[in-house]
Amino acid sequence: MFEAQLVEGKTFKAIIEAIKDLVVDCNLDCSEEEVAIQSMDSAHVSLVAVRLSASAFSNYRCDRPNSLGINTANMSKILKMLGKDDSITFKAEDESPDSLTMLFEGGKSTIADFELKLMDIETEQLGIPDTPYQCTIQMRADEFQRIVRDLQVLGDTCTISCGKEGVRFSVTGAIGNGNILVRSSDEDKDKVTINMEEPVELNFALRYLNFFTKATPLAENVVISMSPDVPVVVEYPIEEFGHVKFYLAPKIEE
Amino acid sequence: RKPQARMDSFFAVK
Repeated sequence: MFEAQLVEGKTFKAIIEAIKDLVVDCNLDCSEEEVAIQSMDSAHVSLVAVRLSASAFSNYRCDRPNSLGINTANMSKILKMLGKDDSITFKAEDESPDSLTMLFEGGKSTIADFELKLMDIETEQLGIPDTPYQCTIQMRADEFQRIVRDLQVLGDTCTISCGKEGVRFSVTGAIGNGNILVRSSDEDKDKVTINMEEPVELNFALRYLNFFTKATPLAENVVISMSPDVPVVVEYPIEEFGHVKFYLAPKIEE
Repeated sequence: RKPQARMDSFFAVK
């Protein structure tokens, strides 16, 4: 039996909204410790990793590890009916369940229940090594969203370079080019923290960075981690309960 | 244009 109540149901809704443009079908991997999602996009250029710790839920019960295969677009349709202050209670049987039951409860007078059909999804889980990164940048999530959105009008590839003076986002395109420099700042309102061992410069597809910023409502700050010649990690922490992490493979110089 | 690398070339399947 899997049964868990998320008091702030809107957090789960925001997670599904954040990943549904990248991931069509995915497993909710439920275990005693957490509910997790790991999936690549169809082009295998990016990877989404979600974790919601059991402590994020009340009345968490997971008798044995279970993978619940969902279609994110269909899940999103059901979550459209979630009230903004509703809790969600998830329920599924142990042995290859056909459906996931979700109860939406807000005020005392209304309880809505939905059943989402599940499917068997064969996925390859990638092992992501827990290695330190050369550069880690923490900045406001909405500021990162604005930069990525603004630069997309100039071209399709963004060079992110982290150096002594700060982090530079650069785009070169047919109509011209642009640079946005983000420097360390202690100001409460838009605090920027840059930890750098060695300068790093990598090229990324803006289209994917834009997909990642769909997670902006989940977190005040985004954490961007880079090392030479490996995928960037764009992390949206969910309070102390988990995260949505996006990994994006760089574009490689020929 | 710079070619796009794929995720599976960085992380191995578990």
